[in-house]
Amino acid sequence: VSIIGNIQQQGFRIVFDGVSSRLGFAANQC
Amino acid sequence: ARHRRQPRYQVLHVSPLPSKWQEVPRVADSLGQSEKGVRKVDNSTTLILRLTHRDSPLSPFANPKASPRELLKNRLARDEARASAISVRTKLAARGIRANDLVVESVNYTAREQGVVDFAGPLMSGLKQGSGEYFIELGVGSPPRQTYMVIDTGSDIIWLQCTPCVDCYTQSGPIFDPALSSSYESLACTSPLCSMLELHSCAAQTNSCLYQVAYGDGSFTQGDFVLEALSFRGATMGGIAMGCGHDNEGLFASAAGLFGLGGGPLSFPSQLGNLLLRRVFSYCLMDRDESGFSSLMFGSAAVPMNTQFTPLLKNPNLNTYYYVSLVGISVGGSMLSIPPQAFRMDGNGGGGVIVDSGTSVTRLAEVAYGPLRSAFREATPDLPFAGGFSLFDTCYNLSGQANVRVPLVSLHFEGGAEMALPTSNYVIPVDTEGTYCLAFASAEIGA
Repeated sequence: VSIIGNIQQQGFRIVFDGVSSRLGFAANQC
Repeated sequence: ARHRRQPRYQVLHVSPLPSKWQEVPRVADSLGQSEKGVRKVDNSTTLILRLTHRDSPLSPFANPKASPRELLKNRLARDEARASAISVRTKLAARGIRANDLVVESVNYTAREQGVVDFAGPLMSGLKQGSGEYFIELGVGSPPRQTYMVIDTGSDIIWLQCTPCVDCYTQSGPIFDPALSSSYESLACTSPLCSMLELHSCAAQTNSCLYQVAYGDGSFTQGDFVLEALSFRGATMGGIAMGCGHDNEGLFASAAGLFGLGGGPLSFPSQLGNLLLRRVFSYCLMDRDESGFSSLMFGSAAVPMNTQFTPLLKNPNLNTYYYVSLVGISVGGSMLSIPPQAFRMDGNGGGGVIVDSGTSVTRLAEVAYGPLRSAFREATPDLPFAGGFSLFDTCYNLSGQANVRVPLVSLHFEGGAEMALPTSNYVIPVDTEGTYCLAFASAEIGA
């Protein structure tokens, strides 16, 4: 099982879109 | 050779862990008019909450006596427990077995005369590690009682500790007393919400729904499954289905409970989706609140303009986790040679890696981590190698250096989305002497 952890996610806004069933990354959005 | 693409490097500013935590002033609340980072905008279509890392100096649970190195070691130990639990749960799901199925037979439910749920039976053993790294402050009940809850995209159920306690861990602040809340409402055993629980039972005398959640790392909670109001300083939502736990084991960072953000139907985003906020949420996590701050947002403003998207994948046996299709990893601008099946989820044709808020270090299958490690080492021949640290196996002694060049590491996802990682996301200090480590790990460590 591979997992992307929160150290690697830092500084990105991680978007969970349950309507469109997609996940997004936006840099420099904290 | 003239036409060969130049490797892509970026500069790492060397700044090892301080010998002790500095006092960090509270970041001015850039969210505007709100108190403590919560506001409602766009006529209730957006909800913004400040998040705090459990080890941050701003955390009410911070241990001022622990050194940064000790905090890091503890964090990595928690991470091992969590990653192992996710691995076990995923593997069981691939065989059609839910982790909770393993404990149901060991727990007996009884109801006391006064209708308070009691639980008896052998307790689970194992690591009692917290299940999450960031928490939010919110109000529970009417009038609202301020509490701290751990946020977790790897869990579906919202729950908090409730009196009377059969067994409760120590939490910051008083334990929630449902008798003092006018919005507390029991759910009947036959209610649809009760039947949506993975593991539920019925208190026959009171016809009230009982829940149990086991996290696979030794932590669990069980109690009444109820409706209650949650308040976020300016926004109150009634009728949220959640657990009122009377028997809770595990070190949930001294928080009152857990705020489930998973993909299952009972998680907070799923319940909001049925109400008003479009089932869209986002978070941004920072380690120490130094520049910017961690926040959790629901609704239309949760999606920034420059967002790159990749499809979410479904695991037919396990809808809790958020899977995406990782199609490649590049180091220094060159794609690594990784077999496509490295990131496949199971034997059912599904594929993907889990994006998790509660796991700290990215775990990769060895067939992917091996090439990453090799490429990174080959691209850093001049950095003094310093062996390993905890679950890291590629560390360098950067003492005495102000800036070093390290290759750019990017994660590439289906649909073209790319996470070009800042250096601080993959080369991290682990001590006060200038030792830095490549902050990836093999998923096989500790297996």
